[in-house]
Amino acid sequence: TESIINHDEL
Amino acid sequence: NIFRAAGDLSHLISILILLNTIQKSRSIAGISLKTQILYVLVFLTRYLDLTYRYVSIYNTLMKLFFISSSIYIVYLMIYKFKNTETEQIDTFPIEYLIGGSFILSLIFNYKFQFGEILWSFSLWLESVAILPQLFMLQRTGEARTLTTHYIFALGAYRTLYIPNWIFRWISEGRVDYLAIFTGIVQTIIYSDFFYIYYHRVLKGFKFELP
Repeated sequence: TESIINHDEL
Repeated sequence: NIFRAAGDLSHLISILILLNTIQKSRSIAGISLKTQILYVLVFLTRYLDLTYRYVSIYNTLMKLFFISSSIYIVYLMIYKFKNTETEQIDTFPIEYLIGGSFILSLIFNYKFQFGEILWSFSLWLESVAILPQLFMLQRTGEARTLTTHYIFALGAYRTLYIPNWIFRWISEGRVDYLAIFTGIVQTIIYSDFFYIYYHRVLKGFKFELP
């Protein structure tokens, strides 16, 4: 499942 | 971008300062175990997404580093350099922070889904995780310079993320409201500390609360 915001930060 | 890189670097440095301080002085005096336990929770709930979400090798390595180093620090504090004196002044009721963050994560998330709730929980919890440490500083009234450098570097990480979010909003149109709001809360919690740090530590005075 894709999240609405792409969590690409730390 | 430069803000995010500087933020991550500062996050990394904060952990290295803490580890170095503990190893060299062979003591955990003045360091809040409760704050460190909260960080284990923060990193586990936010970064376990590395098992199902791949971003980049950099992202994965950093996540692994933060999870393992935070667990290692708690291990050192509990088993290797146990300090009952410090524990006695480490009395902040963290169950409220955990409970409050959990409730907020149920209300505010991008999707009512396990992974998203965990992510939101970690953001809320991180924003307040330093409170037991600041509370301890307030009780003792002073701290070792290295401990203040550690707290400063840790606070700088999320503060530097704020211009990063503005930059990404302008350049990519990307806005992560949850991260931004909790990041601002976290920076406000640190603001008093930043002020004293700037006025005393950077000018070569001992860290003493007025």
